[in-house]
Amino acid sequence: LKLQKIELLGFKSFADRTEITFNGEGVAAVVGPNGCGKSNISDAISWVLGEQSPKSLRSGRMQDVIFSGTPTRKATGLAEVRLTMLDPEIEFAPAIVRDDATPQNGDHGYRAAARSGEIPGVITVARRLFLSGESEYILNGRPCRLRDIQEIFLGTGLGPDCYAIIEQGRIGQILSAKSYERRALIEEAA
Amino acid sequence: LKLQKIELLGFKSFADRTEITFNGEGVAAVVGPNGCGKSNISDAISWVLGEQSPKSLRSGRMQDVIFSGTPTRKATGLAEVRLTMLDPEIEFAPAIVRDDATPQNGDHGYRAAARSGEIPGVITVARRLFLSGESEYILNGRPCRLRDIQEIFLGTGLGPDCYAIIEQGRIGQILSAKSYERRALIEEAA
Amino acid sequence: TQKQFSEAFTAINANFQETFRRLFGGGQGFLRMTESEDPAEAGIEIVAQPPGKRLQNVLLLSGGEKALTALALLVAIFRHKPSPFCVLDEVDAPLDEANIGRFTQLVEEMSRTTQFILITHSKRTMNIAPVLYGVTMEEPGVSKIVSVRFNAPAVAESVAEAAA
Amino acid sequence: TQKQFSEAFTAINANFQETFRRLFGGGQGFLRMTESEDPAEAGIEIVAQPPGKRLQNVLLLSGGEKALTALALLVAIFRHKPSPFCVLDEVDAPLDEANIGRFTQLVEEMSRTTQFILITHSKRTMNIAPVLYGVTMEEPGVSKIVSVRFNAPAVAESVAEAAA
Ligand SMILES: Nc1ncnc2c1ncn2[C@@H]1O[C@H](COP(=O)(O)OP(=O)(O)OP(=O)(O)O)[C@@H](O)[C@H]1O
Ligand SMILES: Nc1ncnc2c1ncn2[C@@H]1O[C@H](COP(=O)(O)OP(=O)(O)OP(=O)(O)O)[C@@H](O)[C@H]1O
Ligand SMILES: [Mg+2]
Ligand SMILES: [Mg+2]
Repeated sequence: LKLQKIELLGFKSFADRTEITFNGEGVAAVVGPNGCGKSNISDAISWVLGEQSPKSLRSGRMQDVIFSGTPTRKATGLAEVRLTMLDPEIEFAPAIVRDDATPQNGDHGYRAAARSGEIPGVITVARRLFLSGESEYILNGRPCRLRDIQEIFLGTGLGPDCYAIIEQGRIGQILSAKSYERRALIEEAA
Repeated sequence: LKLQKIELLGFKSFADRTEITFNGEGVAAVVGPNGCGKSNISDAISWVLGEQSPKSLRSGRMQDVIFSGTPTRKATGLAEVRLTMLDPEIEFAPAIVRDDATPQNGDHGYRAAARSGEIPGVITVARRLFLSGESEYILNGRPCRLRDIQEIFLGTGLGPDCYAIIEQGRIGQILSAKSYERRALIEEAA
Repeated sequence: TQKQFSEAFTAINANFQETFRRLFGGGQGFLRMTESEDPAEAGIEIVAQPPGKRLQNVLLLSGGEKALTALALLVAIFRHKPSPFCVLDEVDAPLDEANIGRFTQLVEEMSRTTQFILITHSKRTMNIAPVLYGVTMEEPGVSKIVSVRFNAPAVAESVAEAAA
Repeated sequence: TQKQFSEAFTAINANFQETFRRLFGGGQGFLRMTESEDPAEAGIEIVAQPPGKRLQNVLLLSGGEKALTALALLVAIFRHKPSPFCVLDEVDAPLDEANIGRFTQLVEEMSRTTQFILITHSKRTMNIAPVLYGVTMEEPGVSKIVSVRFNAPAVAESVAEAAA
C-alpha cells in the first residue's frame, strides 16, 4: 500500500478543501511556523483511520475537530478527511484478477478493497462528522462501518493506537508506558 | 541574592568534584551532546534546595542520585551538592550591620543567613546523601534541618515545586496542570 | 492571606497580558478565576488567543503555542516576584526560529534583574549568552564542565561542536 | 496466538539490538519479558546501555537518549512488519546535531520500503526530504498547503523561512 493523497475539508484549521499529494515513497517533510496546522495533518490521518478518542486528537469532544471559525470566518458544519491509497500489486495486475473482488486466502484486508475500488488498485477511505454528532465512514465511495475500515488496515500498523503515527511530544511515551502496554505494541505487529 | 557557584560531588554523572562558577547576572548557556549531564545540573539545584520527591529528579529512589559507577569506575558512596549565593546588600554593608545576625523585621529569610555567613554576604547551602539513606543539610558550614533551608528561600520562588526551575519537557505542564495547581503557583509568588 | 493572593493575581494577570502580546506579536492572553463558592478554593483558568485566531482553551493550542503561553505566564510571575535565578531546560525545543528570536529577546531583557541558566541545543539561543558552559563525557559516563568565556557569537558554534 | 507473539518478539528484539547500536554508535539495547505466571500476561521491559555507561532502567536516560531508544524500538517493529507509511511529528526536537544525523540516515534507508512524513523545524532533517510541504496561515487561523519540489538542500532553508 502507498499513500497517494490526503484531502481535508473543515477539519480543524483546514477550513477550505485542501489536497496534499504524495509521490508514494521516500521522505516528505512538513514545515511551517508554530501553530500553522502541521500537527493537524497528523491528527487528520489518525482520525480517518478510525481514532475514537477526542483526547488523542488534542480535543475535548469529537466535534472540536470541525473548523470552529476565526474572527473573519464562520465555522463550518462538517469535517471531512479522505485518504487515497494505492495497492501497486493490483494496480498493475492483469484484468482478470481485478474482476474477482472476493477476498482470497491469505490476502491482506486491503487487497479486496483494492480490487473493488472505482479504479482498480486504488482505495479511498473517508470519514465525515457533522456538528449534530452524526458521523459517516466511506470506503471507495460507498458508506461503510468503522469495523470495515479497521479490518482493512488490520495488521498493517495503521489504525488507532498504532505504531505508525507518533504524535508531537509523545516519542518518549513508548518507553514510559507500562510493560503490558508495550506488549500490545508487539502484539499489533505479530 | 545572586548565584555564584555550584559544586557537585558524586551527584548522578558528576563522579568527581566539579565546580561551576557564575558571574551572578546575565544569561549563561549550558550546552553539550545528548546524555552528557546537562539536566543533571538542573536536578542538582532542585535537590540542594530541598526537593523531596525522587520522581521529580527522574529517579526511582533518592539513592539513585548517587553516582552508580561505569564499566571502568566504581560507584561512590555519597552525593553532595553545594550552592554558594551572594547577598549584595550585605556584602557591601558597613561592618556594624554585619555583626547583628538576628533576623530583623521585614527581612527576607536569607538576610539573616547572609549576615551570619563565614564571609558576610555569602550564603552556602549544601546537601549530602549517603548510600545508607542518611542525609544531611548544611547552612554556612553548620548542619541544619531541611526546614531551615526552606525558610531561607521562602517567597523567593526557589525551593521544591518552584516556578524558577523548569525541567526538560515540562514547559507545557504549567498549562495542563489542574486549575487549583495553578493557584499554588500564584500563591507561591503572593 | 486572601488579600495578598488577589493582589498578586491582579498584578500577575496584568503582566501576563503584556508578555503574551509581546511573545506572540499580538493577540491576547489572560487569567480568569474559576467559579467557586469559597474564593480561597477557586482555581485559575488560562485563556489564550494567538493573533488572528479565536479565543480558545489552551489545550487546543499547538506544541509551540503552548510553550510560548507557558513562558509568558512564567515571565509574568517573575516580573511580580523576581527570583534570584531561573533554570530553563530546553524550553526552546518546540519553538520555530521566529519565536526563538522573541523568546531570547525577552530573556535578555529580564536578565538585568534575574540570572538565567539556559540548557539548549539551539545555536540561536546560545548566541545571547555571554558565557557558554560545555558539558562533556570525555570519560564515558562521567560528566565534566568545560567553561568558555567569549563575546563573539560565532564561537558558540565551535564550542557546541567541540563539546559534542 | 502465543506462538505468533513469541516469534514477533524474538524478531523485533533482534532488530532492536541492531538498530540501537546503530543509532547510539555503540552500546546495547534489548527487550526482556517480565516475570509472570501466565506467559500471555507478561509485559515487556526495555533495557538500554548507551556506549560507555552502565546497564540501566530506561527512565534514568536523558531526554535525547530516551527519544533515540524509542526510535530504535519503533524502527525494530517496522523492520518486522512494515506499515505503508509512517508519520513522525517533531521526534527530532530533543536530539543534538550528531544524533539528528544518525536518525536521518536511518530514515533515508528505511524510506525504500516505507513512506515517511516528517513534521520538523530542523533544517538538517529537512535536507533529507526531496519534497517539502510548507503549511502557512496567510489568512490568520486558516491553514493552506504550499508544496515545493526541489532537490538542492539549500532551497529548504528559504522555503522554511518563507512559510514562517
Ligand atoms: N476545530 C478547529 N477550528 C479551527 N482551528 C483549530 C481547530 N482545532 C485546532 N485549531 C487550530 O490549530 C492550531 C494548531 O495547529 P497545529 O497543532 O497543527 O500547529 P503546528 O503547526 O503543529 O505547530 P507547532 O509547530 O507549534 O507544533 C491552533 O492554533 C488552533 O487554533
Ligand atoms: N546516579 C547516576 N550515576 C551515574 N550516571 C547517572 C546517574 N543518574 C543519571 N546518570 C546518567 O546521566 C545521564 C543523563 O544525563 P542528563 O539527563 O543530564 O543528560 P542531558 O545532557 O540533559 O542530555 P539531553 O540533551 O539528551 O537532554 C544518563 O545517561 C545517565 O546514565
Ligand atoms: Mg505541532
Ligand atoms: Mg536534558
